[in-house]
Amino acid sequence: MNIFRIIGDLSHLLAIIILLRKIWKTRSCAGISGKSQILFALVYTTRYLDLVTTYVSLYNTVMKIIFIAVSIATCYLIYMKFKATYDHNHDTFRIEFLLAPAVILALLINHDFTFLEILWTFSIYLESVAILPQLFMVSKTGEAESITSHYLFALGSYRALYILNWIYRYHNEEIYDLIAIVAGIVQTALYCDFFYLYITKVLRGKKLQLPA
Amino acid sequence: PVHEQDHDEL
Repeated sequence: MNIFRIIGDLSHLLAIIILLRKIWKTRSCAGISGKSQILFALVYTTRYLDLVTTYVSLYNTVMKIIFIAVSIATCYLIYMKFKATYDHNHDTFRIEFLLAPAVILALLINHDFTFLEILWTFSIYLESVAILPQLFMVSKTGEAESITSHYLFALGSYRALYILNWIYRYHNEEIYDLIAIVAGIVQTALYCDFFYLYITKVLRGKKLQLPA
Repeated sequence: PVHEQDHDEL
């Protein structure tokens, strides 16, 4: 474990807590892409099945359970409890165009052709693009509430910090995982324009307005 | 450097 991964995991935890709390407190999921949340729930449930087979550490187990529980709870709030506030009209990204390539790529490029390894690889590929429906929705509505942009900043920072973690592990522990690294770079790259807008606008108290 | 086998990351 290293500082980059710890801060990255905490940033990730912060992001999903910010989102769950925002929906719960405002009793509304306006501006939130339910499709992205479904993809994230799928990412965690497919990646963390090894909860039942391998024990890494208490930290690892607790965090996996939290990620699965919070992502499913968020989907429940969006699609069940506060369904009336779900913005169907702007959450229109075709997620089959993300799921199919992730499945195909996981079957073609993986470390080991076993059930759990294919699921893990699918989860890594899917996570790299899972935020697209949310970014697409923000671009369609042309703006995002500041709490949503804090959520996106924390979520984007987590994988950016993981890149530093992978560099650290490559040099200090002499191990690396190319699938996770390439997917992590793609995932972080997708946030770049958002990071720019967040730093130049939101941190100066302005609303996040995207050029529609 | 070797390829990481066990997925010990989240």
